[in-house]
Amino acid sequence: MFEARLNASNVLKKVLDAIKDLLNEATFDCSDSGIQLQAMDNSHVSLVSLSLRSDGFDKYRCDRNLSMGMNLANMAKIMKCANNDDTLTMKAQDNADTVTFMFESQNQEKVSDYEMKLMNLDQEHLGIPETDYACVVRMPAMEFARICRDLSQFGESVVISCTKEGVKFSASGDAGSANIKLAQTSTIDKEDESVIIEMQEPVTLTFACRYLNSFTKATPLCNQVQLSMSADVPL
Amino acid sequence: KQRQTAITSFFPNT
Repeated sequence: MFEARLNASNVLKKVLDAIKDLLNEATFDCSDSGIQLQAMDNSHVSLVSLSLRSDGFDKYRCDRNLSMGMNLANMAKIMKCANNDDTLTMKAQDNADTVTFMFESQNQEKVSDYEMKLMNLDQEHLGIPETDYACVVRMPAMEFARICRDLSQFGESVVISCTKEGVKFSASGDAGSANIKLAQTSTIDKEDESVIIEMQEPVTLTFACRYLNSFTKATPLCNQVQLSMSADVPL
Repeated sequence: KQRQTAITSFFPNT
């Protein structure tokens, strides 16, 4: 029996909003330590790796390891039916072919439950190698999302160049060209509002706006984003 | 136009 409860469903709502544009389907691997999800987008250009630790749930029970193949578009439809402050309970029997989602309103007056068929997805588990990056930039997630959104109006790709002074984002196309330079924050009073750069050596890399704008769908989940970069290595 | 390339080769299949 698998049962996981969140007192507020908004974390899982944000997780679904973060991945549903990149992935059509994915396997939720449930074990007593939590839920792991790892999947590549259809073109294998990006890898989504997600971990929901059991201690992040208000109640978590997983008697036997369970892999739930989810159609994320359908799961997103179900999650849209939950209010942010509803209690969410996800349940599945051990060798089930369905999963149920129950939402309870704060005042206990409204209880909704949704059942979704599970899919048989072939499992490929990829190892994510430890990498020593040339540059690691930590910056406000909202700021990065804003930069990607603004620059994607000017070109299909963004050039990110990082030195110890700061990080520059550039794009150019028919409409013109755009450069956004962020200096490293000198006096760090609020970590998650600062731009912090750890540089082994300068780096200049180019990425498609389409993917950056998909990744920044995860912005509501966290105040800070970390950009780890090296030549010829995935961002 | 530089295309974003697949990254499968970066992740050894465990």
